[in-house]
Amino acid sequence: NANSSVLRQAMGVAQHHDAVSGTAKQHVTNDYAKQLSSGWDACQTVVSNALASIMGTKENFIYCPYLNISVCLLTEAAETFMVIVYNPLARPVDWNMRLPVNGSHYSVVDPNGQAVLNEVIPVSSFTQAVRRDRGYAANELVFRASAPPLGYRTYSVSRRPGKKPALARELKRLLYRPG
Amino acid sequence: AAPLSWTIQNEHLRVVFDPSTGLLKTIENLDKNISLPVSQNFFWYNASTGNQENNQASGAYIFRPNGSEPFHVSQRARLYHVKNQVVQEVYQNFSAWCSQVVRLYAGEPYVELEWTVGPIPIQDGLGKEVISRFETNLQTDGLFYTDSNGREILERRRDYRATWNLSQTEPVAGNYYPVNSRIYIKDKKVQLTVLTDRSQGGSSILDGSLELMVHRRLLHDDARGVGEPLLEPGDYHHGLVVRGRHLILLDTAESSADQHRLRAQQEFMAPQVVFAPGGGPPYQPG
Repeated sequence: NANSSVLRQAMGVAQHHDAVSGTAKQHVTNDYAKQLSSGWDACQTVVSNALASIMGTKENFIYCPYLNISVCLLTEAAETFMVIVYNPLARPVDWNMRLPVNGSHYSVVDPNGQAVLNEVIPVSSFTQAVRRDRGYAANELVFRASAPPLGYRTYSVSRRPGKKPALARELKRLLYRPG
Repeated sequence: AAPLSWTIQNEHLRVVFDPSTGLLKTIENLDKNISLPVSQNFFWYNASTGNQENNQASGAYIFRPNGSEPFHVSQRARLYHVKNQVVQEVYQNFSAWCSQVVRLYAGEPYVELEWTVGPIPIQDGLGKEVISRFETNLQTDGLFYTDSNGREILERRRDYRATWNLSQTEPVAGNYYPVNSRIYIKDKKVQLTVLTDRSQGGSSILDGSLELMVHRRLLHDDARGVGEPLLEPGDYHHGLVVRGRHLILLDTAESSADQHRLRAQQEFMAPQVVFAPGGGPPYQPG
């Protein structure tokens, strides 16, 4: 049931200078945002179908549009999950992943079975203030992913049992008030 | 606590902070042996409500501050930092509504500034247009560069128009230009480039400086047709919070384009990240 026309039409509407420059009345601005959001919701099915096709297997693909404020219900709760990185450029790229998590130790494995260096750092108070009650991740899992030209790579992430309460050994976190 | 070394560093860059202010102080390109004093801070212009010369208020269509000097959000930032192998971060808290994380990822030739601005307070009755300003000692002679329309990069000259004699009446707004993906300043040797993650307004109001408007919240309509002040309420009607990123590149003037063109392309067509529960299927290289 994939349909990219919803987003195509929303993008068409959003070519108006009111949408480009932000010169619309508030309720119109709200509608621009709503149309774009609905378009992206519809396109997720398109992307899922495409990924299922090139991967040769159907998965329950999940999208996390609030990663910029460390919100993703799957990565926050799941013990194991898969990260698929699709690169739309015609050259290989590296990309630094930041995923909201609640564990303190993780194993990240690349498609060749090699362990990927990763770190878990606390979600900042800045982010906690912004996201309000939308997510409860205490930490962020950081690792570098790489993806081939016009292709994808999958990374498997597993939570490891951690005995230490909170990151004490890995982090060098210093508090300082200037002046 | 005595100030320790407020420095983050990777293979390519070293970023030094002033321990007395918490502000960015120096960026060094270790590959090219370039060191540039760079101070970066957040300011706000007080939005004009009109004056005797012109009753034009700042609004959705019009950027018109009521003075040329912006106000500091704060002259100091409270800091803490996190140093790891993959990423090093310095957290700067400027005020209850303005903060920033300065990041260096291992192996990456850029400095990432992730800023969070808002809700902009308006209890004082003043509309505010918030900027991030970088100040350097580069001898720029009134020139800066923007990539309007996302196509060729255009040279901008302060208080100047190429096709008519300009009598500048708006020293700030009259020098603002669209920035779709990048803005830079340079002298004969060194170039400081800032890549944006969205279209913003930008300028170089003073030689050696560069600024980008990151957020605005206004109390008056500019009478250009929209009929409403630019006063988005956001969650709980407190005003919008905006989070974005600026990527900073420091390189020679000759080789900067090699850096910023590829990096901007990667930002614009960023990898699509999708998740799936469980361990997942085997990877198919084809």
